[in-house]
Amino acid sequence: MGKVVTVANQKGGVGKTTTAVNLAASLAAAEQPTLLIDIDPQANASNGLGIDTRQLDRTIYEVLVNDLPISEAAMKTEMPFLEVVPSHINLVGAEIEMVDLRNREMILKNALEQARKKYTYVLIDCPPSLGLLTLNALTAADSVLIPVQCEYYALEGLGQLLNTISIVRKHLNPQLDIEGVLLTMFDSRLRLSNQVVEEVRRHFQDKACNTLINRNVRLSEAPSFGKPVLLYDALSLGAKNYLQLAEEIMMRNPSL
Amino acid sequence: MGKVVTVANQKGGVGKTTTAVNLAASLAAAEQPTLLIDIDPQANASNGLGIDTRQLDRTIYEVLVNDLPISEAAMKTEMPFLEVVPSHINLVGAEIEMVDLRNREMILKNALEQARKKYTYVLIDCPPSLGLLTLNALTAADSVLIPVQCEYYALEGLGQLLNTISIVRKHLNPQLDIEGVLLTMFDSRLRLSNQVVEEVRRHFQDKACNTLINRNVRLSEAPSFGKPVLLYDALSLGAKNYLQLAEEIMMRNPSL
Ligand SMILES: Nc1ncnc2c1ncn2[C@@H]1O[C@H](COP(=O)(O)OP(=O)(O)OP(=O)(O)O)[C@@H](O)[C@H]1O
Ligand SMILES: Nc1ncnc2c1ncn2[C@@H]1O[C@H](COP(=O)(O)OP(=O)(O)OP(=O)(O)O)[C@@H](O)[C@H]1O
Ligand SMILES: [Mg+2]
Ligand SMILES: [Mg+2]
Repeated sequence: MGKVVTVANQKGGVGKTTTAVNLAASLAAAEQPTLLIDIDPQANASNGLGIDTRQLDRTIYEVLVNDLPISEAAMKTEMPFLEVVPSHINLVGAEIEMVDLRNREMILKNALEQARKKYTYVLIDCPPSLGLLTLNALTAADSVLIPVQCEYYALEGLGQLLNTISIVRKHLNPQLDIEGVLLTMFDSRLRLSNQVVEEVRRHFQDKACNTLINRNVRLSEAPSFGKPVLLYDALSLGAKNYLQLAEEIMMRNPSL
Repeated sequence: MGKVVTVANQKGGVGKTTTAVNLAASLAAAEQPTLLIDIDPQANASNGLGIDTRQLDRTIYEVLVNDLPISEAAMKTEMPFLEVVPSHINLVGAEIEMVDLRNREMILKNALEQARKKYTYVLIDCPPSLGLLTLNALTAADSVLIPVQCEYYALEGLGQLLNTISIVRKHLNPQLDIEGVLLTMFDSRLRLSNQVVEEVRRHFQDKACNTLINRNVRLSEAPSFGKPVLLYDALSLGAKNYLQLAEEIMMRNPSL
C-alpha cells in the first residue's frame, strides 16, 4: 500500500510546487513508483514537467467532477518510475461545482482507493489556499509535508495551517500525520534565514526535516525547460538537496 | 475623489503584500492621504504594520459581512497620512458567507463609496487566489497593480489573471484599467531575472512600470519589526525602490 503525502501551505510562494515536483522526481530516481497529482488550478507542477495542460481532456478536473478513474488521467513522464495526474485551468470552477456534492471533502480520497496500490508514493501539490481543493488533499493524505520559506510572513502563517490540520484530523481524516516541516530557500548569509530555521527547529523538534533546501537558481530555471532539476542540472545544490530529502523521507518510512 | 488601486496576482509569493504596504507608506510619506485595505485572510499586510489582528472586532470582515462602515474599521498608524483597514482570520469563512448575498461582487465597491472622498489613494492587498475576495477588490478598483516576481512560474500565471480582469471589466467594472505591471525581487546577476524583465516589457510596453523592485533583504526583515521598510531602514535599496514607485504612480495620476 503506497503512502499519500500532501504538500500544503496556504502561504503563497513558499516552494510547494518546487518541492512536489523535485521530491517526486528524486523518489522516482530511487526507483520508487511515484504518482504526482497537481490539484492547483495554476497547473505549475504540470507545466514544470513540460506538460501543456490546455490541450488535455483527462485531468484532475475530470477525476474530481466526472468520476474519471485516476488510472485514466495518469500520464507517463521522461522518468520511468514517475507518473503525473495533470491539472487544468478549469479547476478554478471546480471548488464551486463541488460545494453541493455529498461528501465533497472525500472525493479525492475515494478516487485514490485503487491508485494507492500501484504506487509507493503519491504526492499532491496544492494551491495557496485552504479551500475545498486543499481540504480534499488533506482528507486523502496519510501525511502532510509543509514547506516553509525562511521568511517572516511564512512563519506567521503556520498557526493557521496547523489549526486546519487538526480540524481535518478531528472531522475528516483521523490518521492525518505531519510528514515534516521543510525549510526552503535557505540562505546561510542572511540573519533572517537563520532565525527562521532556529525558530522552526525549536518549535517542531523531530517533525522538522533535517534536510534544508538552499536558495539555488537552478531550481527556478528548471521549470522553464519543463524538467525537474535532477534532469536539468544533476550536480546542482538544488538537485542534491532534493535527493537528500527523498532519502530522508524513505528512511522515515522503511515499511513501504 | 481618490483612486482605488487593487494589488492582485493569484500566483503566490510574488510581492503583493510587500508592494501594498510599502507603496502605501511611500505615498503617505509624500503627504498623500492613503488608506490600505487588507482583504487577505492571512492578514500579512496588517501584521506587517504591527497590528495584532486577533484582538480586533472591527476589521474588513465586519465591513463585508455586517455592513460596518469603512470609517469605523480604519485604524491610524505611526505615519500621519496612512490608515489601515485590517484583516482577520475569520475572513476565511467570508467567501462562503458572501456567496448567497445579492450583488456579492459589489459589497466592497459599495462600502468604498464614502471612503473614497477622504483619501487620495486607496490600496487593496489581495490573497493568492481569484475567489470572491479578489473579485470584490477588482470590482471596487479604478485600476489594478500586478506584481510579477522575476521567475518563470510568475510569468506563466499572467494569462489567467488578464483573463479574469477582462471578465470583470465586461460584467462588473467597465472602467477597470491596468495601473501597471511591477517587476519584483529582481536580481541583475541572474539570467532568468533579466529574461523575465525583457519578456514583460516587450509584452506590456508602457503598462510595465519603469520602477524595478530589486531583491533586498531589508524588505523581508521590516515586517518582523511591524514597520514598512521606510521606517525600518530608509536608506535601503528597498526603501528607495518603493519611493520611486510612489513617484511614478503620482506622475501617472496628476489630476488626483
Ligand atoms: N530553493 C529555491 N531556490 C530558488 N528558487 C526557488 C526555490 N524554491 C522555489 N523557488 C522559486 O520560487 C518561486 C516560488 O516557488 P513555488 O512556485 O514552488 O512556490 P509555491 O508555494 O508552489 O507557490 P504557490 O503558492 O503560487 O503555489 C518559483 O518561481 C520557484 O521557481
Ligand atoms: N523585493 C524583495 N526583496 C526581498 N524579499 C522580498 C521582496 N519582496 C517580497 N519579499 C519577501 O518575499 C516573500 C513573499 O512576498 P509577499 O509576502 O509580499 O508576497 P505575496 O504575493 O503577498 O504572497 P501571498 O501570495 O502569500 O499573499 C515575503 O517573505 C517577503 O518579505
Ligand atoms: Mg505552487
Ligand atoms: Mg500577501
